[in-house]
Amino acid sequence: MNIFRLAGDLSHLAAIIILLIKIWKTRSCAGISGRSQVLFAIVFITRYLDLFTNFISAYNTAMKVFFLGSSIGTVYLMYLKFKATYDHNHDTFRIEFLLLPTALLSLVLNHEFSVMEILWTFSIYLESVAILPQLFMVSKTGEAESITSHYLFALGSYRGLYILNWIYRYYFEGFYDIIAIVAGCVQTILYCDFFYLYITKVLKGKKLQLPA
Amino acid sequence: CHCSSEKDEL
Repeated sequence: MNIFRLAGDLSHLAAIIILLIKIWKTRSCAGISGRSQVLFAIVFITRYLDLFTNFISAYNTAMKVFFLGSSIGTVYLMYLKFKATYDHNHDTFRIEFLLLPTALLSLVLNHEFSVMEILWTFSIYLESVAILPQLFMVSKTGEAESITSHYLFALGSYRGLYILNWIYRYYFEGFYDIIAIVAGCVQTILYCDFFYLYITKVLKGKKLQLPA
Repeated sequence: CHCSSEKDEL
């Protein structure tokens, strides 16, 4: 554990908590892509199956349980409890275009051809593109509430901080995982356009609004 | 090896 890794995890945790607070306080999931949230739930379920087979640390287990619970909880809030506020007309990204290629890729490019390893690889590939329905929704409506922007910024920062963690681990521990690194870089790059808008608009007190 | 058994990241 290094400072970048910890900061990344805390950023990830903050993103999830911001999203839950937004939905709970406003009793609404307007502006949030249910499809991205379903993809994140699939990501966590397929990645954290090792909760049952391998104990790493209390920290590791607690975070995994929280990520699993919160992602499934978010899907529940969006599709059941606050279903009426879900903006499904604008949430139209076809997730099979993400699920099928990432599933195929995980069968071809993996460290080991075993069920656990393929599911882990699939979750890494899927996570890298899981935000696309959300970004597509923002671009379709042309705007995002400030709280949604903070959520996206925290979520994007998390994988960016993980890249610094991987650089650190490569130099100081000789450890690297090429699958995680490449997918993590793709994931971070997808947020670049949003980061630019966040820094130039939201941090200056303006609403995130795309040019017409 | 980078198998599941060694994965400590989230």
